[in-house]
Amino acid sequence: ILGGRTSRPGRWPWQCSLQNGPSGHICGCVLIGKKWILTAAHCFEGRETASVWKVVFGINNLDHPSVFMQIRLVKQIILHPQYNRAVVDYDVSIVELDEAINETSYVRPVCLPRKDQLVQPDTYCYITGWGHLGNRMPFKLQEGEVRIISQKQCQSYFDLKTITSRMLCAGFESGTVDSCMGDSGGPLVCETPENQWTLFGLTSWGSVCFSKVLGPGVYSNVTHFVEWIEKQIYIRTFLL
Amino acid sequence: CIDASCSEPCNGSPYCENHTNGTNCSLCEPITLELCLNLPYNHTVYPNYLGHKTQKEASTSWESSLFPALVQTNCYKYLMFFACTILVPKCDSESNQRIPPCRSLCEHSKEHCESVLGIVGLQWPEDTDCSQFPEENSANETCLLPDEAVEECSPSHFKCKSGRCVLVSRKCDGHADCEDDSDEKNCGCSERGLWECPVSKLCIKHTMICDGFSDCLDNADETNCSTCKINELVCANYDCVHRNLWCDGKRDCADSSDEWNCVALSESSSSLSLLTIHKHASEYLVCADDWQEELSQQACKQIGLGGPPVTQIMEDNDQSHHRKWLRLNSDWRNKNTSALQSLLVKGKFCQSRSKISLLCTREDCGRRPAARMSKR
Repeated sequence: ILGGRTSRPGRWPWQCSLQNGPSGHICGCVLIGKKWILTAAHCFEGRETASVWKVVFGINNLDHPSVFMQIRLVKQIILHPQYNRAVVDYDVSIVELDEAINETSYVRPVCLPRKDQLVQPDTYCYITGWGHLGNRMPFKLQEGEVRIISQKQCQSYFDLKTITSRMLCAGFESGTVDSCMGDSGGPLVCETPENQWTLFGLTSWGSVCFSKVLGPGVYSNVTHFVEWIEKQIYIRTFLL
Repeated sequence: CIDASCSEPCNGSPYCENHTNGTNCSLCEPITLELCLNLPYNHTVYPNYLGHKTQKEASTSWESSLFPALVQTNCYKYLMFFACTILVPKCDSESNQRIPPCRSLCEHSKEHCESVLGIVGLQWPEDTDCSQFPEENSANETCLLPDEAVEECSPSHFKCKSGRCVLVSRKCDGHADCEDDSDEKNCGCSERGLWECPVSKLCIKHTMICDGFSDCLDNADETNCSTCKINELVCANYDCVHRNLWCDGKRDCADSSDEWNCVALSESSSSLSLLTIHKHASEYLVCADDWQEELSQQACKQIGLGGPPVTQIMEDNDQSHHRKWLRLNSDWRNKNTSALQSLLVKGKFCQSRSKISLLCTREDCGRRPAARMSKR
């Protein structure tokens, strides 16, 4: 996260770290059910085998495992069938864990939006992750407050790319607060008036975040995928 | 390459098999960088003249954003050709070596376009020192010059009638970007090889029609996608499946859509909702005979709600005899399935004449622990 701050342990209990063998942290992820997480499809490019991954929950400092930490292996990876790696469209995947997590105050699922629940432009939401800070990689989980940007306004920042309805933009024109490499798959969450945090975006792509080219970050629009996500979980829980 | 193994990036290179020292072992590769797909050559080799080690690195570089933006200013006819010769250098198929642009091409590009960049406070890319490229009449080195057939615009650009290149995203956007308005002419979907949504007039690719995902605002791209027989229902992927197979607990549509939304809660006069099952394309109530609490739990879970549920057995006062019932299969415990609809069978009558009502609760989510207070 660029322009964010170190977050307090336990503040984002749905944030998880997707790790791959010796490389350690590769992408962020989000807990949505006791056995299910969401992340970006592009996190699995060239690494689609479930057995090479582990998921770490309840952690703040990647370098110092906490007593609240829970680790699970990956049972299966479900990439969105329309995922297009060339234009990074439909950048979402569902991961089934080998075993359910134990719900604690440090490890809890986030709410998914209803399929008609859209987040309005100019709403302020939060992004979190262990991605690049612009000059180094952090050990501690970072958080940043970003503003939701309309699709039309967002398109004006990206001449060579099409912003589709599967994408959601958030951030600032000046790029002051933005997600960066290593934050992919992590959450963009907004708080509802009932004090419930709802997942509206998954960190997906943007300009090279510490270059001269700035602008908002682009997130997978979770509202667009809710029906697909619920059906995939249903099929795999009750039918297969 | 002293033994059979090679270190990166030479691994797999035919040079290694010759037991050479493994230098200069990059091979020609097909050009994939979209900006440069209309060059008079098809193969490139890395590193390029900007120091990028791969095409992926080149595609996300500052220069691959800069040149397409600059080419729109019409500062030099062959700017895009020059940009591509340094981003994806031509590869000589015999030597696997890169072929540079000629010095004059570099100098003309810089001479015409550097000042345009200066107006917006940007600098000409530092790595493009023209003296590194050979003169065109150099005896021992070949170099690239554009010929008449060279495309002035990249595939990401539209060529105005005037010859200027404007970004494809600006074509048919309601604003004239070409001096002659040619980017706003012939803007129908069919002229652009696309399909037009009947109401919203949105243009979509033909591959998006009947792909299971709604792209037109009114879903027109996903209608009339199958012709099922009268005794069949259409799956989400437009296969046709017999009505009797719908919600039988087994997957009959390839995408499992025949087993979606089989269990539901319907409106009721009390605070609890009636448990209804959609089976064989009809709606059924569930008879309370032999009902077990664990089945209520199962029903809530299948609807996507949590528990523990509240179950109420309600007497059915409907005397019309048109009520459709499902009964619990006497052998349900031995069934190797977790789908509730497969545990229920059609019954002639419901002995208790009572139906199942449920109250399922939504599992908690999205809550953070309260912030700890500390006295100051």
